[in-house]
Amino acid sequence: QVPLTASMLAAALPQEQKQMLGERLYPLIQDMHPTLAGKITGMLLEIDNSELLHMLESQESLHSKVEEAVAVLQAHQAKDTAQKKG
Amino acid sequence: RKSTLNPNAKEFNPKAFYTPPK
Repeated sequence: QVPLTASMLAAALPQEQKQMLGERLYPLIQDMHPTLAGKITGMLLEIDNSELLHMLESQESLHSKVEEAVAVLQAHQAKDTAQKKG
Repeated sequence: RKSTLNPNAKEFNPKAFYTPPK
């Protein structure tokens, strides 16, 4: 698979750009969090494309963003559970 | 700093076509 570049993205429609980025990010995220990969990828896709491209190139920045997403997700779920309990 | 990530974001399905949030 060829690396995804900014010029490849620029040639695609906006909704295709997110799909292309998601297809690249998803397997990397799946390695870290298999059960949450779909949700985390969806959350990260709301970030600017230029930053997402950087994350595809930098394992370290992807890793820290994925951990941030997991923390946000867990905090959200904890709040949700607390609300249901009343 | 508060995270800008949205826990209510649409889940990415690698087989389906992504629809950006409106």
